[in-house]
Formats: sequence, structure tokens, C-alpha cells
Amino acid sequence: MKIKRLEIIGFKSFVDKVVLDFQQGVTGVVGPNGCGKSNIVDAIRWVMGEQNARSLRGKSMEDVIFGGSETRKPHGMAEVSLIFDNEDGLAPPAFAEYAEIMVTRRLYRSGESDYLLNKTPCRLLDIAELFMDTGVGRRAYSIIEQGKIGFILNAKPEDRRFLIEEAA
Amino acid sequence: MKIKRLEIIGFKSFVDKVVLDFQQGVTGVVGPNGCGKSNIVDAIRWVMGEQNARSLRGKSMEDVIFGGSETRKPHGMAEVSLIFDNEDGLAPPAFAEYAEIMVTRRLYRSGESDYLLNKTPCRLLDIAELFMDTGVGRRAYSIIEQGKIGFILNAKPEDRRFLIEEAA
Amino acid sequence: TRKRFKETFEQVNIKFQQIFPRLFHGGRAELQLTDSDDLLETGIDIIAQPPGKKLQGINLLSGGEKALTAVALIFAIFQIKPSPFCLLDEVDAPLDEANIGRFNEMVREMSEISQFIIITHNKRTMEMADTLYGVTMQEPGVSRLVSVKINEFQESGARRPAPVA
Amino acid sequence: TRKRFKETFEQVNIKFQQIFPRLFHGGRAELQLTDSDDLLETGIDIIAQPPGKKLQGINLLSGGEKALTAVALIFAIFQIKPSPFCLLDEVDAPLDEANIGRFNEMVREMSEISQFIIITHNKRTMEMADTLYGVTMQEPGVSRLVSVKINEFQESGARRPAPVA
Ligand SMILES: Nc1ncnc2c1ncn2[C@@H]1O[C@H](COP(=O)(O)OP(=O)(O)OP(=O)(O)O)[C@@H](O)[C@H]1O
Ligand SMILES: Nc1ncnc2c1ncn2[C@@H]1O[C@H](COP(=O)(O)OP(=O)(O)OP(=O)(O)O)[C@@H](O)[C@H]1O
Ligand SMILES: [Mg+2]
Ligand SMILES: [Mg+2]
Repeated sequence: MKIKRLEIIGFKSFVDKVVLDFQQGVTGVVGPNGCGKSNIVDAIRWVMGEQNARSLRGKSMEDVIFGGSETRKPHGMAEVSLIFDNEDGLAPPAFAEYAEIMVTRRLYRSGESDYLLNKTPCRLLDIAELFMDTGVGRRAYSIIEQGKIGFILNAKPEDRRFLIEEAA
Repeated sequence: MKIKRLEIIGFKSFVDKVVLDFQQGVTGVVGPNGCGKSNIVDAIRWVMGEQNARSLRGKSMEDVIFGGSETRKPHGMAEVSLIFDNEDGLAPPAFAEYAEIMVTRRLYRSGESDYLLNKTPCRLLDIAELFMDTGVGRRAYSIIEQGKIGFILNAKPEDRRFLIEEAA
Repeated sequence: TRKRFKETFEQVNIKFQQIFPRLFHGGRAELQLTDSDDLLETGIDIIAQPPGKKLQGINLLSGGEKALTAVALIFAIFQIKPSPFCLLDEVDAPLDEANIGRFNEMVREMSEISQFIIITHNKRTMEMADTLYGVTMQEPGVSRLVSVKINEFQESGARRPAPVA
Repeated sequence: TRKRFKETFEQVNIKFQQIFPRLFHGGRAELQLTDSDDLLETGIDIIAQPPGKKLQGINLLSGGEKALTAVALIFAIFQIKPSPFCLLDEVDAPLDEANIGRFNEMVREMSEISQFIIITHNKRTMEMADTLYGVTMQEPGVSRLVSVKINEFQESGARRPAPVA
């Protein structure tokens, strides 16, 4: 299931809504230090279900909500949507009539958190199942965040199993 | 005490003798991946008394001896000499008549190891004292090996003290 | 699952042994189980020999050689069980010109099957991409997206390698 | 020694607060003791605010911002207790064009007092050096040294940044 589009608002440095359309082939993301490139990777991992705030560089999950800048006040909510292309009809039967499948995750400062599938509230479990069935969820080796290469190299041999386990 | 020259033979990938003359100002060291640049840093740290093989990327100290390649057999000994300029006469009184001070470390495959000051055998302690007296020895913050920046950033706050302690 | 782990490990190992020499332009490498009798707990060791050098554990390798070896492993797993997309954040940072060239070549090849999203500061990697997004912070602390034409990436914070000897 | 640690810490902190805005072209940062009552065991926290952003612990900073913050700390300690020489191995790897420029400027300045030996793949850093040594492995596994003229560094594995927007 190919990624069609990523929509980010209120997540880390993306306080204003940003839409990335993903094409076939290779998409390069460039820009100066600190401009937000890795935050895009964090947004994708977060909407795919990442539960560990520290692996997103935060101390608590609230840290992913835009916290303010010199010119902007902090935001009350972070929302990321990942839109998949189902033109090839390979998604699970439940989605057979959808040309697009939209996965959305929201987090409010209150701690309240929502998951939505095609804008309908659902459980994290439903999203996890969708990702598992479509082979999209194998984040251990398909998402290599900044510093992960170093982690793999410095890891004890036992701490590298997860890469093979994810593919098995 | 400025560094004048570094001589390396049999140490890691420097199986043939290599001499680096160090100038004033900024010396850049360049070359492709794996050609030996960081091995030069390791050589300097080793001749200055580094005792921890793992911090030189080895499993045991024997790993710093040239271990062979497609075209060369392994070497029997590693030797590194660091030659300091004492033109300003700032070295300890014992060295007052020397224009140059040469510190040499050797390691044989047998495990036998030598330290020499101006080609005269001495103890590691004598070398450590020389470095301490001349302020050359503050390796914690004056030698930043590849990956050390990451170490400092990921370290627990208690594991960063050593930087200040070295300067204190 | 013990069986699946072993099968996957062996398939990945075969791929890894093919991919390493492609990225390194020679040499060889392989994965080894630290305890092949205990498939539930065993670790995974990597031994590697860049072209012309000695076969040993990866600890003595250079920064760039280590990184490229890890990339070979990631690509090997990816080719055994491809995901629809792959995200790589600055994995080319420690690589020299020649290695970046071979890395880019493999990414292009694999991008025929999967979408690749590559974050980079490297000009040659940018030239390899089909589309480029520039991320900027005109307003401090606020990220915006701009679409970058390939001939404009000069203004995108790019760093470019020069040819290696 | 407790007293010396505290004095050194405070001197370094003052320098660090000056150097950070130089390297970041603005913003501010400071060091904080995790336990100022226990000077023998206390840790050292770093809080930083790149220009226009929010002051917080360094964990949320970008790869390049973190690296540059650590460099500011190293330079601060170095300026309080200079060594005759300073060796930096690829510390500029995660930095973009603009940050590399300010980093190089500070190295040049400090090199009036101390010798700097800088390992780099970056063309602008090479241009800043007074002397360049090239390390090669014509014979695989065997390192040799060549002296590189500044206009020849094209053949040294260099990678060059392009100007940032
Ligand atoms: N919750 C938040 N609110 C506001 N800003 C945030 C938040 N979380 C992170 N940031 C900011 O995002 C910036 C980091 O962005 P990111 O890691 O994406 O940079 P980058 O483009 O990958 O840079 P580099 O090239 O250095 O890796 C930091 O400056 C950080 O302060
Ligand atoms: N004892 C040894 N005998 C022979 N070769 C060795 C020995 N120890 C290390 N090497 C080789 O030295 C090489 C690493 O060199 P080094 O780390 O200096 O590279 P580098 O120039 O810093 O590269 P990079 O730009 O990737 O950081 C490795 O290929 C390693 O196999
Ligand atoms: Mg980043
Ligand atoms: Mg190196």
C-alpha cells in the first residue's frame, strides 16, 4: 500500500498545516539544521503507532505537541494523518470500496488521544492490524531514523535480533 | 608544548612508516572512508597513554598492531612516536637542554610493551607526568574522536562530569 | 517462530553477502549467530572484510565502513521482506563520494519496487531523487514546506562531495 | 577539589553562554548542575534555545543542533584551559553549510593559540585549513600519506556543501 500523502498540524515544529504528497520512486527531503526534516520522520512513526516518547526524542508524549516559539504560542493539539493509496485494491476487505485509506492520530494537551480510520474514530488495535495486514508496519528496518545506524552498530548482538524478528 | 611531528609504524593500517609534520594553525586530514584518518587519532591517543583497548575500537590492545592485509603479513610490533617542540623552553626542567622531546610507545605481539623518552626507556608514569606538567594531557576535551560528540550528547548527566573534571 | 527466525536469518544472510560487495565495490561480509543452539535468545554478530583488508568483527572498521555495513544489512532485510516504503534519515552522512555513489545506485534500483524517502544534506543524493521537498523555517521555530527544483537545491542547505582520488 | 570543580564549572558556563550564540548566530544556552549540593557526584545538564525557538533540554533538538551544542561546550572548556593542540575527528559531519561556516571561523580564531588537527570530508573545512594531509590506501589495507595542495583537494574524498537559503 503506497503512501499518497502526509498531513501534519500542531506536531513538533509543524504548527501550521503542512501537506506532503508522496510520489513514486525517490523523494528527497532537504533543508538546514533544525528546520524540521527529522520531525517529518517522527510524525510518520507517531501516526503509525509509536508509543515510546523517548524514541521520538521527547520526555513525555506531550512533547510532540507544538510547544511555542518566539512568535507563536504553544498549540493545544497535535494531529498527523497518513493517506494510503488503495487503487490496487490490496488493502484488507473492509476497505475494498475506498480508493484512499486515511489513518489519523491526535493528541491533546489534556492527554486525551484519538485514532481515526477514514475520519471515523477507532482503536489503536484497528490501525495496528491494518498495518500488519498490508506489510506497512515493519518499521524496525523500513524506518531508519537519525542515529539508528549508530545504534545498530553499537548494539549488543542480542539487541540486533529485532531487525530479523520484524522480517520473520 | 607544540606537536612537531608524529611517526607511526606497525600501528593499525600504518604498516609502513609514516611521518606527519605538524604546522602551526589548522592541519586538515582528508581521504576516503577507511583509509586511516581516525587511526592517526588513535595513534596519538595511544602514544599519550590510552590504556583502554575498547576506546581504540579494539577487543584487546594487540588489535592496534597491524594485523595483515591481502598483500601483507601481520606485523610483530606497533610503534608510535610523538615529537614535541621545546624551543620555548616551557618543558619541565629535566628537559631543559632538549630542543625536542620524543615520546615513544611500543607494543609487541608477545604483549611486551615499552615506553621511551628521547629513546631512553622509561615508565608510563614518567610520560604521564610530562603530559600533566605541560598541559598536553587533557585528552578528555582536547581530543574529540569520531563518535565522541554523540557520546557526550547521549550520556547521562553524571557521565559528562569528566569534561569539567579534566579542566579543573 | 524459532524456525521462522532461522529461515529469515539465513535468507537475510545470503542477501547481505551479495549486497556488501556491491556497496563496498568488493570485499565480503556475513552475519553470524552468537548462539545457534538458542534461537530465541541468540544475538547477531557481523563480520566484514572491506576489499583487500582482513576479515574481522566490525569494531575496528572506520566510521564510514561501519555505517555502510549497517546499510547493507538494512537493505538485505528490506529485500527479503520489502515494505511499501522506506525512510532513511541522513544515513549517508559519514560516507565519502564513492560510497555515496554506490549507495544512491542501490536506492534508485530498490525504488522501482518501494517508495524511498531520503533525508540528506548531500548534493549527489539530492540529484538522485525524483522529487525534492525543502523544509524551511523562515519564521523561527515554524516549519514550512517548499518544493525544490533539482537545479535549485543549491539553496537548500546541501553539502556536495567532490570526486575521490 | 569540590571548590575547583565548582569554579571551573562556572567559568566554563560563562564561556559556553558566549560561544553558543556565536555558533548558532543567536539563541542562548547554559549548563546546569543536576545536584548543586553534591559537587562530587552531580551531573551536568544542558539546556538550549536555538534562535527563535523555545528554551528546553537538548533532547528535542535536531541532529545538527545537538552536535553544534556539544561543540560549543567543548570549545568553552578548551578556552578556559587551552591545550597546546586540539584534535577534531569529523565533528562537522551533521552540520549544514551555515553552521560549518561559523564552526570554521571559530576554529581559525582558536588556532592562533593552539594547533588544530581536523579530520573532515567537508570541502569548506578543508579550504579553511593551513595545511592538508591526504591519507590514501593505494595498496589495500596499507595507509600512506600524501601532501595535498588546497586546489587539489577535489581528489581527496571531499564532500562540499552548497550555500544555504
Ligand atoms: N514540540 C515542539 N514544539 C516546537 N518545536 C519543536 C518541538 N519538538 C521539536 N521541535 C523543534 O524541532 C527542531 C528539530 O527539528 P528536526 O529534528 O526535524 O531538524 P532537522 O531538519 O532534522 O535537522 P538536522 O539536519 O540537524 O538533523 C528543534 O529545533 C526543536 O526545537
Ligand atoms: N590492526 C590493524 N591492522 C590492519 N588494519 C587495521 C587495523 N586496525 C584497523 N585497521 C583498519 O583501518 C581501517 C579504519 O581506518 P580509519 O578508522 O582510520 O578510517 P577513516 O579514514 O577514519 O575512515 P572514515 O572516513 O570512514 O571515518 C579499517 O578498515 C580497519 O580494518
Ligand atoms: Mg535531522
Ligand atoms: Mg574516521
